[in-house]
Amino acid sequence: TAGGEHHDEL
Amino acid sequence: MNLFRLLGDMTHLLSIIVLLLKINATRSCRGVSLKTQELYAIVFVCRYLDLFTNFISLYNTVMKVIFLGSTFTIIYWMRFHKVIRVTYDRDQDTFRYQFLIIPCLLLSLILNSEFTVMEVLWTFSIYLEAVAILPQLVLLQRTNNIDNLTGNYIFLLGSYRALYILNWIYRFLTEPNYRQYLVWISGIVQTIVYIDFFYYYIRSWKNNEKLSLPA
Repeated sequence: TAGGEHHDEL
Repeated sequence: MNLFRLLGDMTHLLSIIVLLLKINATRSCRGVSLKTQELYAIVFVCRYLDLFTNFISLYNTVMKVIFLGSTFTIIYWMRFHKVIRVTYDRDQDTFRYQFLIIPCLLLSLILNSEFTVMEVLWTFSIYLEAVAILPQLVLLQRTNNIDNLTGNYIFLLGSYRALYILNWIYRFLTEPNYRQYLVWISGIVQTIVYIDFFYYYIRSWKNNEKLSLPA
């Protein structure tokens, strides 16, 4: 996603 | 997934298990903030909307379902269980949700990495999690007689946050292009919120005294 934000953490 | 992340998640899980066991075994939720639990419920619902859209791993999916289920179980017990609900410190747990929810919502509308419903709600959950423990800390300060399990619950939650910071440092050093500024800053703020509590928790443990927070 934009800004390099990861959503793979809880 | 690195060891710090796994330990962090396990500490988080353990904190919730401690709380479930305490409430279930003692049939009492004395000293537990319903406001904090409900804020966590909002956090988990907003963050885990991607359960339906984005599969990351079986591990992530199972953990998300456990966090949602356990938080709603605690809320159900505190609100509706005929024995437990009577033990809730309703008069002391007076922190106002809107003081936390509204600023976090506004901030997530301004500061996000993508202006979409899913992304804004996810960002909102990151900001709200950072401050969701505050009603619990305020209640703790008001309740003179803190039982060990409530103290341990908060200590485990704070440890989980500290382990997540180590996880980010590890990822930053090992994964190229890995960065998530909003998460890092919120996570650091969240960990700072616990520092005062940690100080008194460790001091009471060293002196073998019951934990109490100064007013």
